[in-house]
Amino acid sequence: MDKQLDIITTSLEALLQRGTSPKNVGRDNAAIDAFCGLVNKEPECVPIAAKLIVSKMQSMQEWEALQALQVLEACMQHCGPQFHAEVGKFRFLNELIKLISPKYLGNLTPDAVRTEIIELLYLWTLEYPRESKIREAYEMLKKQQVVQS
Amino acid sequence: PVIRGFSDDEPLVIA
Repeated sequence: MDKQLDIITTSLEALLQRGTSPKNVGRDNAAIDAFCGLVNKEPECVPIAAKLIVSKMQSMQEWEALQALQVLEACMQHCGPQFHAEVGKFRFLNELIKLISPKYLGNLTPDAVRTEIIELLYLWTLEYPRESKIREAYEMLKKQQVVQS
Repeated sequence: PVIRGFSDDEPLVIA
């Protein structure tokens, strides 16, 4: 099992690297679709996939971070409830909060990335109402005036 | 307080 998970992780890393490369001229649909396909095929790698996406979102290269958000959005749309549940944990949401809150790294995050994260969080509160922690995080951001209501 | 053991999650950070 571990061996197999290692192989899957290596494949996820390679696909994510291709799907978020700063050298990409446009969206690499093949890499993003393959990443989602692998996550769907191997559900036990959902937490690993989410962690890999977070690391790319934290890139200081705006285009790389924006492409990581595109992968995240694609996974939310195509990888089903288990992926929603992973993103709906504070463990994941906290990483997004740290990227947009001035109390953490918010001031270093490129504006386009911060705007996209806030939009995704808002969108998810509507699309995934059962993931109550997403709403809780969004309400907190509004209360702290990190997000305009 | 975080429910120990049961939830594999961590507390919400405050922005």
